[in-house]
Amino acid sequence: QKSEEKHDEL
Amino acid sequence: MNIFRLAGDMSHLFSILLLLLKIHTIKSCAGVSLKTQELYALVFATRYLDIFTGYISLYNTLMKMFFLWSSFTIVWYMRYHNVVRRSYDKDQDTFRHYFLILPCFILALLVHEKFTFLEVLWTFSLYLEAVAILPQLVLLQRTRNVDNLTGHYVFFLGAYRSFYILNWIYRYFTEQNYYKWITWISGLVQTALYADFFYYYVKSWRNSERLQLPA
Repeated sequence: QKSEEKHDEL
Repeated sequence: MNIFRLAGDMSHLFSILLLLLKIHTIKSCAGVSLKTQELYALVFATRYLDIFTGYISLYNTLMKMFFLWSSFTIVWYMRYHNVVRRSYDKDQDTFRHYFLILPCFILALLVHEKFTFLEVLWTFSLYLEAVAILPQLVLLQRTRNVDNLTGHYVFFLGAYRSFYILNWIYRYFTEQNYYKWITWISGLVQTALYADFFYYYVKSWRNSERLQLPA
């Protein structure tokens, strides 16, 4: 699971 | 989600609750910059458009909804509430906040990860958030005698930013392929803006004095 696709921080 | 990110979000939440407490309960917004609050409303409105397009978690969605609701509520109170608007230091809060918006937008058009509508607006919100506290810091400097709630509000906002930096460091070492230059640099700039305020806040706290900023 890559984190760069979606912004998961606020 | 790690402990630093959670601590950051909770500081952010707490700072807004302090501000709402001051405005809603004491019916005063003395020492609070409407310019900064308007910038935050714009930051959240442009950043959280993804509420409609992507789902991360219930936690994220609820926090986004709270930040959107609270920022527009605070602006509404300061502009239109019969009692609250009278306590607004309009003559002192003169920072030309519109001049921050255009450069941030141009920068977002030039420097971004992907040239899409949502991505450019997201990047714009990061740049704008980095400088949105400036009108508030200028107002504090002008009023010099800072009331407790306003001082704590700015302190917890700064704490939120500091925890986010720890969160990024933690994620960099624990996740693969985790690097976000734009977020990091704007976050660092934003946190640096609080350094001077932090110094005087801690000093006044240690001497148990009222927070007073130098002229």
